[in-house]
Amino acid sequence: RSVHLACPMSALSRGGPPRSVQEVWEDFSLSFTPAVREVVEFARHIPGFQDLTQQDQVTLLKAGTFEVLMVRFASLFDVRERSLRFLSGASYSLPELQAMGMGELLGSMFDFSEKLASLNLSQEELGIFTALVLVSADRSGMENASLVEQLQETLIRALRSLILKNSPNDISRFTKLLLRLPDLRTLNSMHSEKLLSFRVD
Amino acid sequence: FADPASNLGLEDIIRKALMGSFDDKPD
Repeated sequence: RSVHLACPMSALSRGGPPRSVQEVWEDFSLSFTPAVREVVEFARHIPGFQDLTQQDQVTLLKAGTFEVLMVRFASLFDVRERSLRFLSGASYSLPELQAMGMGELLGSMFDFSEKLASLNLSQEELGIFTALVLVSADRSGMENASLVEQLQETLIRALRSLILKNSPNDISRFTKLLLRLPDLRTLNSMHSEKLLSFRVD
Repeated sequence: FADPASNLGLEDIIRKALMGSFDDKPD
């Protein structure tokens, strides 16, 4: 049975021969593991992250890797053209992706990307925001939640200060950005459900 | 999440990356 994996990290190419589930997963793993390792490297460079217990570092990364990658890959979603460019370079229209069974999740990903893009974040703002996505004290199973919370508050203060410095006349920009955090949680849940159904299928 | 090529799950990949144990061998 041939399958498609409508994920920007998939090596899916246009007009290629039908591939088995095993082939699709093997292709996917070539980009998946390096992407996760990059997220871990990013986390290690967040000041204070390595002071957390190792179990909390793992818990935060396990819970937040998808959300970090979603932020990182948001620019692959072409909101105007309603298309998604995969890391392989191939570009797919929304209807093509919907035909692969990615309707609701994909639409929500486009909505998120559009909202994030509208904030015109600088690289520095995006970096602190991404750190904040990862360092969330309310993830379940934290060993030392207060230490994570301290780091989270430090990041929130740093982000707020930077955004106010960069946009002193737009006080809503910081609030709008923080509102993207629950959006990411929702996308994370939807993605987990999708992944589960893919495996079950 | 899982890496079918190496039979590693997301948590294993994270733990290995955190410990730097990916560094001593090629992917």
